[in-house]
Amino acid sequence: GPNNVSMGELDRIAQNIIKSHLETCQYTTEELQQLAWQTHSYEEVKMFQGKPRDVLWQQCAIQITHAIQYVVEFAKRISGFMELCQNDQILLLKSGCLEVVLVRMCRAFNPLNNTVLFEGKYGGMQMFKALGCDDLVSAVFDFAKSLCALQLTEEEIALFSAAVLISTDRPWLMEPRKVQKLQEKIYFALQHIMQKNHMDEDALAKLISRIPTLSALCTLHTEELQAFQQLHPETVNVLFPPLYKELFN
Amino acid sequence: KEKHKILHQLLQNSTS
Repeated sequence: GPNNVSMGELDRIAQNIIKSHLETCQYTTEELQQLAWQTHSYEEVKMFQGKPRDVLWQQCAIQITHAIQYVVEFAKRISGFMELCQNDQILLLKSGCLEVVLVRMCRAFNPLNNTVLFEGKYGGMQMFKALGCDDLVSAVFDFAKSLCALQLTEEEIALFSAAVLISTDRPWLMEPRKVQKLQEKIYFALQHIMQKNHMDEDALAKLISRIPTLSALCTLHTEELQAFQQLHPETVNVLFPPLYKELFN
Repeated sequence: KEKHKILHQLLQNSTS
């Protein structure tokens, strides 16, 4: 294997990450397939559109927070993550958890009709109109569509999620070398699996090229939250989940 | 650490 990592070790890393991913996904692949064509009716979409802005924001903050709790559990099960110092565990999760949620979201996205699973059924972008941040919503939908186009397997989604999370690009890491070693192994494992699964030699490069978009989406989310908070400070302070505030405020 | 009380707590909880 590359850089003195044996194939056996890469395989062990891959198996651990895939298992961690499957154990901590909110929905199984089968559940998602069953739901894929259950879409919100016109009336249901109208109902979302008619909600006050702060109510829909709160609803989305709750959903995101719920998804993040699963990502924390995913991180904890990755071999090596809990061996990092506590500062770095918190830092990686704080800066990467929303990115992983967005990667995972492509599992619950139907690219054939551009709908996403929200509140039990699939619905299009118009469902989020009342949030008042069309740019962010359409950028998130574009991202999901572009990731779906790569036709990743569940194993590749798992390894890519881990690679996004365990990243040396985060500032203020106390043990960047330790993080780097873990990240390199994850990338080798991802590369190995993608070479096996994809005819397209550039598949991995295409996947990696989505990372800057992920980080731009998270920046945009923070900006939209700040703008919303200026108008509805009491909604954020009183009604938003404490974990959401801790991570993004 | 105080700033990330909940995250800290989630990391401490044993994996079920």
